[in-house]
Amino acid sequence: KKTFEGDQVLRITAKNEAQIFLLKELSEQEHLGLDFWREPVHESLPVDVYVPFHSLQAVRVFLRYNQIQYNVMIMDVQDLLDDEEREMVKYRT
Amino acid sequence: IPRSTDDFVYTAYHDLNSIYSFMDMLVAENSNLVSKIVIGQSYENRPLNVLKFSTGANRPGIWFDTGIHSREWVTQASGIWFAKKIVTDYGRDPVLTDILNNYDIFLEIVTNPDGFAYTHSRDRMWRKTRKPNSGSSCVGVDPNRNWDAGFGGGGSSSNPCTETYRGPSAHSEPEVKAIVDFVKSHGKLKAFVSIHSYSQMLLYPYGYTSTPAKDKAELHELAKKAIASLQSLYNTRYTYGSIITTIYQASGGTIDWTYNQGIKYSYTFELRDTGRYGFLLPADQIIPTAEETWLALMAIMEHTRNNPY
Repeated sequence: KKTFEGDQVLRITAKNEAQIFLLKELSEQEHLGLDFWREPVHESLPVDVYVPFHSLQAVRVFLRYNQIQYNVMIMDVQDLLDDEEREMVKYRT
Repeated sequence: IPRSTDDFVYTAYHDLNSIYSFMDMLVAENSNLVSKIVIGQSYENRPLNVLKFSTGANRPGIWFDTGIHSREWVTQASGIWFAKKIVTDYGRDPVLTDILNNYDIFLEIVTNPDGFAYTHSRDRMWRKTRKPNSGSSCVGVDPNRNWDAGFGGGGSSSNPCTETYRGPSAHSEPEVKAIVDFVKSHGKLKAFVSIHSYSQMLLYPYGYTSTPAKDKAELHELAKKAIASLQSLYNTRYTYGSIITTIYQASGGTIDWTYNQGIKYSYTFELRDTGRYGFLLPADQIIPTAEETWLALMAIMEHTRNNPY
């Protein structure tokens, strides 16, 4: 079963079309293993991106270097999944 | 194991077997109102079950589906709640009763069962179907890019390793083809609502083209009314509009196809949540989500009943 320890979901707020363009470029970097839960489309819409632990540093550096604002929406994906699993087991029991 | 749908825990997420058992229980308890039809089989040979709520023969129909993207668990959970709500309210809520006295309601709770089973067993974040792609090690197709509506255009991918892979051809996925065949053979569906999560939107066609739908004005007004109704419960903020103007270009989408088939009231929902949990919405938010969504679905159904075409 795939696990997600240390993986995060970032909420990114682009402030202009140029930053949206940069985020689209980022989304094409297949080796990072990113999963855009909300895609970069327009600066009026937030962008949510799932980032595997091994790519976190690279993504953060990219965002900071390009002065793109972000905050951590989910600190550790596996923590949430563990909570979810516990809830399901509780009801099954 | 719950013995009846009254014992079923609506505040928890359930696996595929539990959901299919729930459907069977609901049918057994309400055989005068509910039946189960199997519209096809998934790639991995799971039945594609649809609940049919009907009080008479040869009625026009209203379609709801949840869970076409398997990881969007709040949608399947909401679908379960809708099913129970329909049987509970029939005969009590005069509006729903009148709708059901004139229309059949079809509800496909797990539209992508292979993907859903996979989210429970292997990868909680799986979105697509589970059919292998020849010539690629990547599995699955985005079933919301696989419809014959601008298929292959912008806002879908030809790369099997992406989340928006459109598939080799329109309706290549059995989960999609089954609905296509059902819609065509039924011939009298008047509303079609496909339910996703999580960016809190109610959207109408088109996604593949910026040409406005010919019924845009009416669809927009109805969306506004439905969202006002939804917001009246918990003040959840929703936006609404056409797919291409509200989020992005998306080709091969479900409701673009249904609209082009003549189903005027074609909508797609994006349920909660935004900004906190994404696809990992905690189970304690299932019922509030379903409750508020139901109000919008009622608005769409009521409008459909009041505006026959």
